[in-house]
Amino acid sequence: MRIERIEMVGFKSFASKTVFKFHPGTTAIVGPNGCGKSNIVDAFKWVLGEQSAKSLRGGSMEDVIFAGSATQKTKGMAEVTLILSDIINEDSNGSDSVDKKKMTEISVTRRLYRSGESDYLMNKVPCRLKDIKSMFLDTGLELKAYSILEQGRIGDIVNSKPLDRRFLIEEVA
Amino acid sequence: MRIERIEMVGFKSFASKTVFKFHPGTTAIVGPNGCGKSNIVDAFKWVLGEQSAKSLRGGSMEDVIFAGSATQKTKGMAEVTLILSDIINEDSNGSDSVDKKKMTEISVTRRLYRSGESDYLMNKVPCRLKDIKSMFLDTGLELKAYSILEQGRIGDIVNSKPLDRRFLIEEVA
Amino acid sequence: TKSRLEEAFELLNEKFKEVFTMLFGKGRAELQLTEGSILDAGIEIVAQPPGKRLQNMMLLSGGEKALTALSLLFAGFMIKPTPLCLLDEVDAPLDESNTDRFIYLLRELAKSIQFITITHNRRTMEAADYIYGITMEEPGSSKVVSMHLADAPVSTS
Amino acid sequence: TKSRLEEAFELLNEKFKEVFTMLFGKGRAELQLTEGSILDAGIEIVAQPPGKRLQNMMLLSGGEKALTALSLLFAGFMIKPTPLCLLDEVDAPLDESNTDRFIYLLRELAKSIQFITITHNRRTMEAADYIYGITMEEPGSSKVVSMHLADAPVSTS
Ligand SMILES: Nc1ncnc2c1ncn2[C@@H]1O[C@H](COP(=O)(O)OP(=O)(O)OP(=O)(O)O)[C@@H](O)[C@H]1O
Ligand SMILES: Nc1ncnc2c1ncn2[C@@H]1O[C@H](COP(=O)(O)OP(=O)(O)OP(=O)(O)O)[C@@H](O)[C@H]1O
Ligand SMILES: [Mg+2]
Ligand SMILES: [Mg+2]
Repeated sequence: MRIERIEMVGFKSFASKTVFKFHPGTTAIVGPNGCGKSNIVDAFKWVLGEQSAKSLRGGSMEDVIFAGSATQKTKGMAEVTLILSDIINEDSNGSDSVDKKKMTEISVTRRLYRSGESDYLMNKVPCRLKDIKSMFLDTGLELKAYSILEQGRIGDIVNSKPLDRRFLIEEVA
Repeated sequence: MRIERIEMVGFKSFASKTVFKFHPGTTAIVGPNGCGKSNIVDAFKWVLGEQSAKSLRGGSMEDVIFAGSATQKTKGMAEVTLILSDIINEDSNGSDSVDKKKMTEISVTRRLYRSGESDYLMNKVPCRLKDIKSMFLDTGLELKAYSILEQGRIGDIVNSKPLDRRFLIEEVA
Repeated sequence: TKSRLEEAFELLNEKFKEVFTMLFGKGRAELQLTEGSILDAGIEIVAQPPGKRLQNMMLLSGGEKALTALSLLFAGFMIKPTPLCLLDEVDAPLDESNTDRFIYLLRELAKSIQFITITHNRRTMEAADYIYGITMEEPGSSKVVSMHLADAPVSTS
Repeated sequence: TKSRLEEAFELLNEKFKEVFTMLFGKGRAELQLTEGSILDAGIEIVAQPPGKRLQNMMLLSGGEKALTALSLLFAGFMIKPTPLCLLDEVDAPLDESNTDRFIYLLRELAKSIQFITITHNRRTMEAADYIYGITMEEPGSSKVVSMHLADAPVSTS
């Protein structure tokens, strides 16, 4: 399975709709301090179900909604959509015909309104967070501790206590 | 008053005697990862009386003594000398004659042996740490919290709690 | 289960040794379990960069610690990869030769996995297959500029 | 004494506002005392980089936080300087324009104070009056190479 693209609007500094298409291989994201690069990492964590505002550098979850700038008004909602493609068997009767498999796009959307109301959608249809989590488990997009290495946090594993590193054994078991 | 130079031998990765002469203005210290640049900062902190091995990245104070390398044996002692120059009045009778002032070099040395024995010397004469600390107070070399900005620690003051920043008011009062 | 964890630890240790030596160019390192059963033991890191004696890990330099951390995390990654890996300025403390080895490893792993690296490092940028530039021409509001593929001329400034 | 501390805080706040705007190019910031008497209040930092709305400081980027920290520490430094200031890789998270403003401030302060900057950043190196290179030709053992004054040709690689 692969990540096709991520789309966001009203998420942190991304006021207007922004689409990042992901290519195979290495993609570098560059730009000056404060232009929004790490906010893209936050968008990933958030659409995958992050519940802690602190781990997104916020005081409350409302902090992820675009708060306005010198030239733009604040927004009422933050929305991030992750589009993946996976090879799905079209028929589930276990037949061997290879042409029954096809590449299918799956989209996962998370929305948060200033009111505090929040939605999850799969393929644009409202669902619950647990439906999204179980879909990720099936397709293997469950991200591991080492899938996202955050800015300034790389030293943590070296500075932490031996017991705090145990999780790595679990991750690869 | 000004710092003239720092000399070290057997201190961390500086096995052989090394002299750094300090010039006015900005001096850049460069080199590959692990070559010893931050060890020079540790040498400064240590010769100025640092008591915490942890703040020098060690487990015990003995860790500052050169521990050997692939090609060199371990050393039995670490020694760092700081040489300052200050304008001292030669006569203390309050006379106005300007030519009575002269530039004097003051040297402060700290030694540590593997046995755990340690010495402080001022102008090569054994003394106690408190003599050195009071000399620094007189000459104004008392370093402040903002005199040494350590690697990876620059964000501390921004990430800490408001009460942890109080010390700044004291430092500039 | 005990044997499943023991097997996982062995695999992690082997991979870690391999990646460490690859990223440092030479030198060696290993993982050790702290006392007790594997069901509750912690992981001790023993690292010896090229040419140096074995010492307390905390004495390592900023760049050496970062590279050791990357070795451990990449070791986990190579055993149980995920389709995507996001790296945010992990190359910041690395000097030029360590950066080059890091980039080489990245490109090897990227043959089967999508990597996104946020970086200010010119070498890392130049080694990428694609580059996205983020700007704030409109103050406080981020926009993406799709810059160039790795084979387009990169201006050096 | 209460008034001595109040005076010190006022001075620190004024300097901080000044240095912040100088290092960021624009934008504004200030310090605020938390509730209670100045004898036990803490310092709150309120920072607004150019073009942005005022928000919780923790939302700032890595580079913005580093520059805000430098503004506060340099503000203290400019009020009560010490003969020497040692900076170890403080420019690591800064982009090119922020690095240039940081270098400018450093050179201004260096007219009366000795600065030692450990850096991997080419611009910072090139702006220094003197450069010392540290090497480990003999593995595990550091040596100094006095490199060149700022007016000697610096090889670009
Ligand atoms: N809800 C929000 N509304 C508007 N702006 C926001 C919001 N949340 C965060 N920001 C802004 O986004 C900026 C941080 O962006 P980000 O951390 O992505 O920067 P960066 O490109 O990673 O920079 P650096 O290179 O310094 O790490 C901050 O200036 C912050 O004020
Ligand atoms: N007592 C000692 N004997 C020998 N080597 C030591 C001793 N203490 C520390 N070292 C070595 O010094 C090295 C660290 O040096 P230092 O922190 O000065 O590097 P650096 O030049 O600042 O690198 P970086 O650019 O990565 O920050 C480590 O490899 C460590 O093993
Ligand atoms: Mg960032
Ligand atoms: Mg260092």
